[in-house]
Amino acid sequence: TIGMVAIDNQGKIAAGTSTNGASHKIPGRVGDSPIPGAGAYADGEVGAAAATGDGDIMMRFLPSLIAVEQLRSGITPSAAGENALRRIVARYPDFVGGIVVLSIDGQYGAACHGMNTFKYSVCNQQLGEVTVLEVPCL
Amino acid sequence: NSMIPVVVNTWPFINATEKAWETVYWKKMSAVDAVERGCIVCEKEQCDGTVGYGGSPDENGETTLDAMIMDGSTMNMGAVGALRRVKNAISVARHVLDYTQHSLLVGDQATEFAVSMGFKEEPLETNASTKIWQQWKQNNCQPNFWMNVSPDPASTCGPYKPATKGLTSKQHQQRGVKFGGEGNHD
Repeated sequence: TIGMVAIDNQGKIAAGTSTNGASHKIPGRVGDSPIPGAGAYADGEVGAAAATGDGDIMMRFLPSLIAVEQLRSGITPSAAGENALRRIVARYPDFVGGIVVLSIDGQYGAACHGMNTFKYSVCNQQLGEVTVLEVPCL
Repeated sequence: NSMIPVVVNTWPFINATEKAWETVYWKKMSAVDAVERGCIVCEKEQCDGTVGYGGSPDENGETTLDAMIMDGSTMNMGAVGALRRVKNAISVARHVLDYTQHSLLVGDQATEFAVSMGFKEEPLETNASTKIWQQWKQNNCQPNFWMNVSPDPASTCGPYKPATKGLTSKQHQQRGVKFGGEGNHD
């Protein structure tokens, strides 16, 4: 899956996903990717998020929506992502997945669980080029 | 604010992020355009084998696609689920956003919508995805996502029927497939 969030020159924000899902899935299965709040979510007032991992689990917890709502309370994008994933891990300790979070002022962060680290890619004027960042998982 | 514009992408899919950045920064197009164009790159490059055609075959060997695009400034969105026989899933989702009042179209009807909007209908399977599927069949259909069925899905292919014994809450939470990490994820 690719999950992407972006803010344009006018300060407008968007989020999206594209995936071919799980290998050997039961025919007809759809994961979290096309579900708003699960695979991705964007709210022009506060920010956006996109999640990746085990979609059958993520779609039960709406981590992208949770992360955006966490941003609304004023915490950092990284903390927002961590809090969203902690809700999943509390019920599914073996959960594997990650999330990227972007606030409406351009701050970004990521969180993950079930892997050693999670790599994601970013570009803004400060970075000047696409940069791959890596965060340790919860 | 030097932090804006900005694009952020799950996983190190650099070419997709570069295309989104080009779209939003150099071409000064919208964030929705950036997300669509970035995802298109991954659909064409089959990023990680988890995006686009020719990956993640289902139990019948078919590749189907899911995609969504959401405009945070309007709270409008478009999405497709289990899209069959159309490669450019994110753009079909964009058409759901732009040309309908719905949010999510699925399955064969999503394909019909895509074709009516001018998208090409073609197989999503490749030699590589067919080989993955054949190896899975030869491995007694392991791993799979079934539980509480008969015959035993941990060792046998289907078709399956519900097991006759009652279910426990623990059985409901079993997860037999290690899924969600790099190279195999939603």
